[in-house]
Amino acid sequence: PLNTDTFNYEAYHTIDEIYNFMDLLVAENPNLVSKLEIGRSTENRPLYVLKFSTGGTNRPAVWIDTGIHSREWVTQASGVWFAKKIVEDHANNEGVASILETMDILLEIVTNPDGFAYTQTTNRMWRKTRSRHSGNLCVGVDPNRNWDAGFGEAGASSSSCSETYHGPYANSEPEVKSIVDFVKSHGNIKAFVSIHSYSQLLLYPYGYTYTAVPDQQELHEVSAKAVAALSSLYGTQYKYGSIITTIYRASGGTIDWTYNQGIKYSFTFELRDTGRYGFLLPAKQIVPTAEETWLALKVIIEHTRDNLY
Amino acid sequence: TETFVGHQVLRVIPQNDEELQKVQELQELEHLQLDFWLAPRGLGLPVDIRVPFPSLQAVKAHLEAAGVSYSIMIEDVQALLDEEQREMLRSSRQL
Repeated sequence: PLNTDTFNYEAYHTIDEIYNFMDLLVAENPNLVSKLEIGRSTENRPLYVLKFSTGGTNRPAVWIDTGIHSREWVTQASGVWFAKKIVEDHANNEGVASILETMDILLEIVTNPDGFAYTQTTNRMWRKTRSRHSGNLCVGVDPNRNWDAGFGEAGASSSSCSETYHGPYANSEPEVKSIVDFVKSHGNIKAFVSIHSYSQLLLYPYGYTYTAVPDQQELHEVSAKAVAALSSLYGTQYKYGSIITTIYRASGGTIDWTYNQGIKYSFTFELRDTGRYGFLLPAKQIVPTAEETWLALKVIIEHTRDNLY
Repeated sequence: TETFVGHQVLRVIPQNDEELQKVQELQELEHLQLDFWLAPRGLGLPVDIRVPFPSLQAVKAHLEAAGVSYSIMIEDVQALLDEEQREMLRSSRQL
């Protein structure tokens, strides 16, 4: 019978295979892993969050999401690997095991299930959600432009056919609104990491304004340490900095909203492409990508634990 | 299922403002159906553009006429997708 030890982490999987993996992981680790449904997508697919907890009540938590842009397949695949890694660390009492004594880890692997399913059935290059808003010529909203942080300002498009279309109003996408509601109701998330690909960047707020965040220096220092840890494994070179100074102006972005909610340690990763494959990173690079990224995530998670606020 | 036969991904690394502007002009030409995998961000930073086969000639002519050098990052997008699908099928069979 299949279990998460025989699961093939070096391959891309369908949305159903990933959902099945989640159920296996929960069944194998009932005292550590639970599966929360935080909402439903436009096409009524469940939005699942894996919660890793050793007990306590509403402990401080770290949030990690992958796949918000559906074509960035290496991110969902890395999310699957992260889930198994957390369980293994706990079993072997190493890595993040000590974190789990005082904090919870929340992991949303398939953050844009409609878009992900669409990349597997119809258009591999699809990035957005699959919502249809009246009066719009095209389908879908960029879920990383739909948050209530500089929403609709420069750095997003008002054209529904654009890849960076911000949507008719903030939180119009249920995939976004579900996270917003969850973050607000949980109230004790202390770090929020949203994972994209590609171009090898570690970014912190803001994207919608040149105004530096009050915690800029600390976030920059944590980024430097995280990138150094990431590069130490395979030499993958990353740049880091605020969104607007490192890539371009982007409004309505996830981590701008989470930072403004008071979640100081808000970061976005843009995972590897090794300069040749873009979104079509070969499956044999999934595990090395996940391994190096995990080293950076651990730096962020450990810094959060040691600097709770 | 949408296919990407003949689509190429071109990589442009703008070296000056004129080159950056020439690349940004391409973003306005919606009829070319270009997919900016990496949007223009600044000088010296790669811009990756997936170009549908019917638009290849026009895009390359636009860049060459302006003396903007480019490289072909992916020769045929569909070939990589076919390989990806084969691997997924192999993995599913294992499952």
